[in-house]
Amino acid sequence: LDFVKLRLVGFKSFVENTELVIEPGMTGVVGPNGCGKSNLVEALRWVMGETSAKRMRGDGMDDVIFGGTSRRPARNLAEVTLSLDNSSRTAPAGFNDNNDLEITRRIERGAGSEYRINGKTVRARDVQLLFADNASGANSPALVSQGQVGALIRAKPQDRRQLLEEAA
Amino acid sequence: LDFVKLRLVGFKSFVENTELVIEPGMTGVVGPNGCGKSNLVEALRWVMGETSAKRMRGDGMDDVIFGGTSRRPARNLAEVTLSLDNSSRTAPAGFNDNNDLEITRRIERGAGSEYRINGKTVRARDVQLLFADNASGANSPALVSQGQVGALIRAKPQDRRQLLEEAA
Amino acid sequence: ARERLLASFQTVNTHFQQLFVKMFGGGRAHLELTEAEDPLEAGLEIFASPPGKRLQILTLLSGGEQALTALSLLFGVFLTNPAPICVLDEVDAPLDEANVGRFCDLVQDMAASRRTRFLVITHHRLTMARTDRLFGVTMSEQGVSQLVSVDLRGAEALRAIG
Amino acid sequence: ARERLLASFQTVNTHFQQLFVKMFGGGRAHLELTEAEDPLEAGLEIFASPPGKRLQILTLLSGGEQALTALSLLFGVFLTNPAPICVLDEVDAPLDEANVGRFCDLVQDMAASRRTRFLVITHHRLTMARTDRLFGVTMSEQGVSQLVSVDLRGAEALRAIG
Ligand SMILES: Nc1ncnc2c1ncn2[C@@H]1O[C@H](COP(=O)(O)OP(=O)(O)OP(=O)(O)O)[C@@H](O)[C@H]1O
Ligand SMILES: Nc1ncnc2c1ncn2[C@@H]1O[C@H](COP(=O)(O)OP(=O)(O)OP(=O)(O)O)[C@@H](O)[C@H]1O
Ligand SMILES: [Mg+2]
Ligand SMILES: [Mg+2]
Repeated sequence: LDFVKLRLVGFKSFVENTELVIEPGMTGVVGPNGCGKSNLVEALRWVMGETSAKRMRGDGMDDVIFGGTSRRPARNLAEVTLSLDNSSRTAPAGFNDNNDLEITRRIERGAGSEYRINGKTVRARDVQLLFADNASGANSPALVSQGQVGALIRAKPQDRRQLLEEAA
Repeated sequence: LDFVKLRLVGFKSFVENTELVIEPGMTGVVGPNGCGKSNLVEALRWVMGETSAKRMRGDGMDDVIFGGTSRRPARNLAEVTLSLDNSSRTAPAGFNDNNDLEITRRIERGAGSEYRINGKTVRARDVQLLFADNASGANSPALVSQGQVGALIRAKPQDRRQLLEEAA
Repeated sequence: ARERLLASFQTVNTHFQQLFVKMFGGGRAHLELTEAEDPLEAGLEIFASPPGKRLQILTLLSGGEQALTALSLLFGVFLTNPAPICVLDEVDAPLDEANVGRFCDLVQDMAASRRTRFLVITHHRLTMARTDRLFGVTMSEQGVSQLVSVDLRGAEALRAIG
Repeated sequence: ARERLLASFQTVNTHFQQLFVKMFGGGRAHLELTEAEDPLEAGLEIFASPPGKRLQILTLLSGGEQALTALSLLFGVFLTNPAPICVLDEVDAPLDEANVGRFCDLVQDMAASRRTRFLVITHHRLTMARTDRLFGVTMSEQGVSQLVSVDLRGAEALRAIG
């Protein structure tokens, strides 16, 4: 599986439709403090099935929906789509014939999340397994959030064991 | 009280006699990772009466004594001296006639610390009070160690109260 | 003791609000003493909203915004009870270049208007350039620290070996 | 499950030791599974000694040395079970310029030898210059993020509004 594109709309500070193309090699992301860089990382983690609002830095999962600014009203809907290239044929049985996969997660304020793969509604579990089978997912040790390196140093030895479990 | 000079010998990685002159305005301290910049801050906190080895990043207070390198043997003695200008006459009664004060803390491996003001042995308490009366000391909120800004953000509201108490 | 704490809270809060606006170039923020009946048991809660953004809990702010907010609080405490020395160990690490500039403006202001002496440890070139004098710490012999005074031209050379 | 954990520990430990030496240009380090009888309950302890220094507990290392050690562990885990995407959010913040260079060398090596795609968020100019392409996030309208693709000349302009 290759990660090809991330599309966000109404997710945190990305109220307008935004597309981040992900190509091979190293892609840098820069910008001033508070402009939304870490929000992009959270969008990626969220579409892969993140269940903890705390890891999204909010109180409840609705906090990922655009909350408004002094000049724009809040939204009630957020949607993130991750486009994958499946030419290496590593998707689960029902979807493995497709060359391209589009994983979509959509949340409505007060009504919870809905997942779709190529337009078909699926369970959160299906999306989580798809990524777990491909050494990725919301808990992937390869997604190093801001401050996580420091947290690893401060962690008790038992708390670091999870890293080994993910690597197994 | 003005802080004028800090002298270290055998303290952490400063095995040789080192003098840091502190002048008015902004003094920058730079250098590669692991070269000893934060050790200087700890020397300043230590000489003002720090009692917690954990705040010195060690297991026991002996960890502040030079522990040796692959080419030099460990030492058994560490000493830090802080020179103060007392022309504003804010020192405690016994020492207020002096223009200059030299606060020295010395530790011997396995034998604990000893404090001196202008050569005269005093208790740790005397040194701690001298600085507390001058809005400074080992717990001063104006000594912002590496990582402390992050810790303040992560702290529970009750833990932040200490800041107000120091300001009172 | 209660009165002292309440009085210090008021002063710190006033300084904090002014400093926040300076650091962010706008917005608003305030402190609240929360929970317990007795202020001696209370906690200190921080509310902040950068310019143009809604008031929110601290965790929704970005890494750099949180650092600037915490620095405004620390400097608010410092202005309430000014110390003879202030040491800042790599507090500018999460800041972008514009915010490093505002941070330096603030430290320079405070250094110019008080007797306080400032020691600033940093890896940011912009901050190095704003200091009155510069010391370098090197370990030319592994594991042994040595302090050298650097003139700013020498700082280039130091960074090269850094 | 026990065998799997022990096997993964061995592989991660081997990678970690090699990466540590690469990151620090020498020294030595190793991992230990500590405490419990049952490896499934055990903890992971990290021992590290930068070049020329004694082996010591993690807390005595400097901020930058700790970050480099933790990154060696994270990349060790990554090499044990390579993911299709790796995202690094300001992990270079505590590093000096020489270590930022070594960090970039390592990421570039890993990006060149595998199918993995890397997203690197940074404020360091040196790191920006080492990427294959650069995206900028701006908030020209306060509170609203916008993504723009930047060529490296444009990066100067972006930093100016930084
Ligand atoms: N639901 C939401 N609606 C609107 N804006 C939000 C929402 N959640 C978070 N934000 C905004 O996103 C901003 C934080 O963005 P983010 O953490 O991505 O910044 P960053 O670019 O990583 O900055 P830094 O360089 O400081 O780490 C906050 O200022 C917050 O106002
Ligand atoms: N008792 C001791 N004897 C000898 N060396 C010591 C002792 N205690 C600490 N050190 C050394 O000091 C080094 C850490 O120094 P310090 O934390 O001051 O670095 P720094 O310049 O602040 O680096 P950074 O930029 O990464 O924060 C460690 O590598 C450690 O080996
Ligand atoms: Mg961020
Ligand atoms: Mg340090």
